[in-house]
Amino acid sequence: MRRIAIINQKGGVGKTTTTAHLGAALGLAGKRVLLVDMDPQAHLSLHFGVEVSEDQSSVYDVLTASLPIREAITVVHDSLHLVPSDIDLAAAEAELISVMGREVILREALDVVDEAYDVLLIDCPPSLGILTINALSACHEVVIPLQAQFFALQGLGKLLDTVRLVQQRINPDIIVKGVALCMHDSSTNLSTEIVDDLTEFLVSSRDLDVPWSRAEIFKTRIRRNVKIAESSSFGQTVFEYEPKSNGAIDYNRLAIDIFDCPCVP
Amino acid sequence: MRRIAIINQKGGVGKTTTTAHLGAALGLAGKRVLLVDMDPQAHLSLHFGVEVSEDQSSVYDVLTASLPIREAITVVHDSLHLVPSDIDLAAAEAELISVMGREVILREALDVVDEAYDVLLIDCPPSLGILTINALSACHEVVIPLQAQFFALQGLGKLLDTVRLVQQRINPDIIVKGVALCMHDSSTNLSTEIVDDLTEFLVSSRDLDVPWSRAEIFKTRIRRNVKIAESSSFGQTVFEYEPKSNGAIDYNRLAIDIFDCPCVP
Ligand SMILES: Nc1ncnc2c1ncn2[C@@H]1O[C@H](COP(=O)(O)OP(=O)(O)OP(=O)(O)O)[C@@H](O)[C@H]1O
Ligand SMILES: Nc1ncnc2c1ncn2[C@@H]1O[C@H](COP(=O)(O)OP(=O)(O)OP(=O)(O)O)[C@@H](O)[C@H]1O
Ligand SMILES: [Mg+2]
Ligand SMILES: [Mg+2]
Repeated sequence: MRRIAIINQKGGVGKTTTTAHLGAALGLAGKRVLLVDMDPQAHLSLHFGVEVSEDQSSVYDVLTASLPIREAITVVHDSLHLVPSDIDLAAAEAELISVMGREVILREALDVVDEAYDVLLIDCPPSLGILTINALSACHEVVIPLQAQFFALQGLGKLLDTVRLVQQRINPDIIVKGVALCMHDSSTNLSTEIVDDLTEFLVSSRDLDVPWSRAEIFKTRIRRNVKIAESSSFGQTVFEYEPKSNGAIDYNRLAIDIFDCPCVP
Repeated sequence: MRRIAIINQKGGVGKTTTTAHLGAALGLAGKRVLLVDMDPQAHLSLHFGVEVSEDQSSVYDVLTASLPIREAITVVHDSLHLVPSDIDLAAAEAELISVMGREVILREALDVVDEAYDVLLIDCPPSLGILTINALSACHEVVIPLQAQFFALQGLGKLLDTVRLVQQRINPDIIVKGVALCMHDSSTNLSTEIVDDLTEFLVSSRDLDVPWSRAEIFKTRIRRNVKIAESSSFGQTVFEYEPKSNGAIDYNRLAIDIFDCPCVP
């Protein structure tokens, strides 16, 4: 199973939207996809209309009550499956404080289903706490949605430091696959400047021994598109809501950039 | 000192931008303003170019090491002061777990400077954890920046539950002053629908005994404006960067809506 964590501690940059759309695109291409919602605000789960209840366990139960992950998995569409989250997960940070090996609990749980899926995508909350650390410890690759605004690169620096720490202490195989520019408005000077600075930074990291030495800015930039925003409130991805929109085109192309599979017919 | 917490656990909805601009507007009107950055990501501090260092203490020291708040306050401009944050604050959540009265530490610290300022604005992180609870316990009023997209009202429900809990258990005087629509695009059906639903919800709460019974949607909606996004990466508010822009006009009017003072000449 190819394992990718979708991470950025900055709020509202497109993590959930990217996880939902890459997941949906891969599912439409017939891949077996497992999504894990690691955000207590559970927007990925909401997006797909999945509510945690007596009959539906969440990732919280997997992390804190050793529930086997298969019991928390729900089918979204055919080959697209989800481990949902709910607000209880906010307590996990405190509950896991003194648990031995608390950073690798998710990894252990996922190892059990490693053969059952082709791709794993983990949607992370806007923080670099224990939930995001669990995602980093459980994955091989990191994709970073980034909005070219407001100190995007400062936040990126902190995120990369965290990836490096995880690589040094817990997960030597973790690498940063790349940065996905989201809600992109290429007409502004600011975004051009940020993309140039980012490109320069990545190029200068090529010869260093760091987990981002081969990270790229994915060629496809997800343009700001109101159809994307609207689709989520209908519990749909833009592929169902408005398949001819720029939003659908962009996320399809980003899926090709990352996974080499033309996903949506 | 009038005390307002700027809260929304959803990421990227305009909390920091709103705190910075309301603070700057009040400062320009000659009010004595104290801003407190309660986000470990410290974007409000970054916005004003304030870095925590050996010579500059942060709110973390105030919360965990009993540093008197006056020693962490720095002058941004004339009557606009700031207690900055930095990444250490991420550890506060864990460190405060078993501290007696951990929800009211900020309040106690702020009581000392109650006479020194006219207005206090607290910028909160995208979560409902102990940092946000400290802000709620320390304030009289809550202003909720809201982006009319993606389950904005679901998130609002959880936020209001939290305000109510704080009112019942810690701070009986807390009220929700209102909702500030940010990054608003009034041309979409989605935003109109969300605003209508929100209006209906607030109207139906008028006769209930809840902290939001007199909450309003502030008349001024902050329109999406690239000048606002650009100004922050220059370490400026839009009042300095582009004083004639819609961004400056909107935030000036919002300041009038909330504070009844025409702030910017
Ligand atoms: N390309 C786009 N065009 C227009 N709106 C978008 C686009 N991508 C995302 N959005 C909207 O922007 C908002 C934030 O996106 P999203 O929730 O995916 O960010 P996030 O990084 O997961 O946020 P959080 O930090 O809160 O988890 C949502 O309302 C979403 O529908
Ligand atoms: N009216 C606006 N028009 C255009 N861009 C805006 C506007 N308001 C805020 N932004 C930009 O949107 C991004 C998110 O805003 P901001 O950081 O204020 O949100 P936040 O709620 O504080 O986020 P977080 O949850 O990460 O603390 C920033 O890049 C900011 O510059
Ligand atoms: Mg999200
Ligand atoms: Mg903020």
